[in-house]
Amino acid sequence: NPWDVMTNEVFISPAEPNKGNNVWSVGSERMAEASDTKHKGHTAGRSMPWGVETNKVKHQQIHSKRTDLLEFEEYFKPVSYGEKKAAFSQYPRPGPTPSRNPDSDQPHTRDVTIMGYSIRTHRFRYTAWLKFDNQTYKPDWDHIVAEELYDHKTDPQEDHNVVGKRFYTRHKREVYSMLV
Amino acid sequence: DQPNVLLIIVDDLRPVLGCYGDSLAITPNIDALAHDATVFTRAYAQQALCGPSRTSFLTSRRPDTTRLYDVHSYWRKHAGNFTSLPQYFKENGYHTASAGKIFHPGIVSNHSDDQPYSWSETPYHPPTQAHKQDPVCLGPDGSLHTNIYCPVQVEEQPGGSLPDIETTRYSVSWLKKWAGGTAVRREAPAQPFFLAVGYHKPHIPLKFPKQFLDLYPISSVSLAPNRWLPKGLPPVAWNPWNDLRWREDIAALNVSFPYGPLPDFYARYIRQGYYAATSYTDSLIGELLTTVDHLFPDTIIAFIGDHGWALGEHQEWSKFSNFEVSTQVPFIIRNWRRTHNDTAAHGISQHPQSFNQPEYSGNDHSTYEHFSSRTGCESLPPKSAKSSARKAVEYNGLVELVDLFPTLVDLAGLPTLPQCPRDSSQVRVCTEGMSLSHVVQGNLQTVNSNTKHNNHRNT
Repeated sequence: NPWDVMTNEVFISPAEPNKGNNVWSVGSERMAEASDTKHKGHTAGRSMPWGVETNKVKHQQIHSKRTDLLEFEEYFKPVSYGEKKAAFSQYPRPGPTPSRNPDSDQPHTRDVTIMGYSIRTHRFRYTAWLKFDNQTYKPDWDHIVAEELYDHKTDPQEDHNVVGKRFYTRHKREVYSMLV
Repeated sequence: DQPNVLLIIVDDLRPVLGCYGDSLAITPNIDALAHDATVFTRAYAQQALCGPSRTSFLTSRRPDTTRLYDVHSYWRKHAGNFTSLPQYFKENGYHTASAGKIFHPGIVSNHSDDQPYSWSETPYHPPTQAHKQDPVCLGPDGSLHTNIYCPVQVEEQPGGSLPDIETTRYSVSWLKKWAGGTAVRREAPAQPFFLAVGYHKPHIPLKFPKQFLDLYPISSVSLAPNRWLPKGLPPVAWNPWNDLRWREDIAALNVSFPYGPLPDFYARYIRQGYYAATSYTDSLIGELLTTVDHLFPDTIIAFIGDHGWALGEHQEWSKFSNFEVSTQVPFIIRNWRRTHNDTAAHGISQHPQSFNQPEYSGNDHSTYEHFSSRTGCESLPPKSAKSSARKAVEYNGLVELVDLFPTLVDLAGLPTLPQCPRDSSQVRVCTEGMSLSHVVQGNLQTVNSNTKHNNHRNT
């Protein structure tokens, strides 16, 4: 549990230039400093690679001692002054093909079996169409129905799904990991 | 010292606006707003459907948190008692009012526009919206139909008006009453307001005063450059645009299901209708902005679309997908302090004005004004070619509609929203977005100096 490292202080680490795989971390000052020296806080708290890149080191005092999660969240302030590395959208489908599912444009939630999760970076839009449980509202990341990858650098109008192209294997892996 | 807030939401509006570089669009009033504001060029909805998108950005939580992917449930009962954007302002001393479509109607907002939580007074809905699906569109046979393409004579419509005209009149009247301090009950003399105005067009049917057609001669309307089904598109990604198919004009074309395509000649008409409906909405927004700027110059103005709309790209129409055209939205914010200072410093009129941009050189705004006067609306902003040396601030970073809530909260000086934990079902107030206030307040250089934006995505 990443919150377990929290004591009385929240430490928000600076983003690692050109890597950005760690956005902010939660931990004691000592742990944060140690981790900052070692790995910019990567091990100190939870990692949100799609989040913001902060420019400055910020400290926030938590007024109470260690509390439960929700109480902690009440005190937590967002690192809200940076730039997003990705934007997300999603769309549900009742089945894999529109011809067999005429309501595929506006399915009722109880009929949704697939959810298309999209991540947009500055260059790519990647979409994973995943099996979706309409009772728990959770996707099954082990069951990918279909994928899309568009390279906006060469294809801003999204006319060419290059997800199967060998050239894009590395890019796909990167954006997929961000989406996950 | 707290500013007023005006939130304008336009239904199904993609960024076919002059200020977003669209060379065909004639939208001088929104462009004028953008001229003195921050334009977010890469803003995205979280789901390309009205109900889920609005619930998402009005609670600043993504659909997986609101658990709303359709239009059949109310988030407070279905997912959690999340505080809405207007509710937050209301609970922090604002008088909140709603006109037109803000929350998605029906069970999505508990058949009450989320009352009593969100609004200080009963939300206003235009009476003529009841005729939304009526067969009022003049067909080539001279009879009335339920079409997508639906230019109309306003005076001949049921109720003698159109919903967005009524919403604008109500909003203008509300502002005047608020300025007079007589008719609107407020808790304190200096109480600020949060007014949300929701426009129904250019949502289908594309019903608008027919005079706006002349802004876009059919010969000038091009087809989508990529109007073919993309190779490699998985079938699950396809949106069969059923919301168009049952309309009489589309049904008469016998378009095959699910891929179509729509004939080119009719695709051109739909695109013409969408642009005309957008200009019609722009004319009404101009009227609203004139009133706000005249009576309440210290107002934060936020302008967004709830999601995009495909205009034939990829052989698709409507929304219901993850394509760029379905999810990208206009997103403009004008800060009250910036407006105030700039108008003083640059001598810019506080009325929305046309401004010179190369894209508009071929367009005749006087014609536009002529049409507006015939819609029955009050007068548009005075035509002016006066241009400011200052250009709109464009921000090309990635932005999401869930960012709207924390941004407005920060700009208004209200207590900052905490970031949501992974499971926020028990947390009433939090955000899954991030504040853009640093961009709006002019700290853009700090941001841009640390990032490399890819200019290839510029419109």
